[in-house]
Amino acid sequence: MLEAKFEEASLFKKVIDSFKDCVQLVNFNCSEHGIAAQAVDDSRVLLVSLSIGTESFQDFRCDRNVTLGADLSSLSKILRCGNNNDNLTLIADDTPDSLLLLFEDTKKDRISEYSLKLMDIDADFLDIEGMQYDTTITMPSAEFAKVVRDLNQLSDSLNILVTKDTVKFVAEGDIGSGSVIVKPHTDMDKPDDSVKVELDKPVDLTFGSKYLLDIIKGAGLSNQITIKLSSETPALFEFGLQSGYLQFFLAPKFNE
Amino acid sequence: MPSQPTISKFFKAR
Repeated sequence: MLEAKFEEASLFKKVIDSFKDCVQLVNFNCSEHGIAAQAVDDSRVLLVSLSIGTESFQDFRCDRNVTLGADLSSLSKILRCGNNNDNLTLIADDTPDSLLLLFEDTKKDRISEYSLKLMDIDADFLDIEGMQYDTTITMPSAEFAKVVRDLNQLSDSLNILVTKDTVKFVAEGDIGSGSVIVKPHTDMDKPDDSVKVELDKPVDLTFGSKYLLDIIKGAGLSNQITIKLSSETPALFEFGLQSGYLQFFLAPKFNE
Repeated sequence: MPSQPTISKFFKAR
């Protein structure tokens, strides 16, 4: 039996909104540790990994591991029916063919109940642990989102170059070129505005802008994004949750 | 033109 109660439905809504446009069918694996999911987009280029730890819930109970195979566009239709500050409880039995979503507005004494049909989804679970990275950048997620949106107008590729004291984003396209340089700094008053760069080796990588546009949809989850880069391995873009994370893995483009 | 590899090239199925 799974019974997972979010104090506010907005958290789960935001999480699902962050990746529903790049993947459609997702297995949510529920265990005593919380809810986790992994999925790859249709072009098999972008991998999404989600972990919502038990501390993100007001109450969490999962007696036995249970997998909820869901179509995210259907799930998000139901999530839109609840208000952001409603309590949201996800309820499923041990071998479920549907997921119950219970929205409660405790002030108005209103309870809305929806049932989502589940499906068997055949998907590989990829081993994404233990990667080594040459550099780790932490920066405001809104700032990263703006860089990606701005430079996407110029090119379908975004080049990221990291040295000890700068992170440089470059786009070169038919209409011209653009670059944005971000330097590490610490903001004592607003720590979330700080930029931090840890560097073992400089990197120079190129990514497909259309995938980065999918990734920045997670910017609403967290004020900061952590980007881990290494030559010839997929980059990791991570938005932290109060307990857990939403990660995107994207392989860089290569010159043949 | 640089090519875009798929993610399964890097990660093995568990």
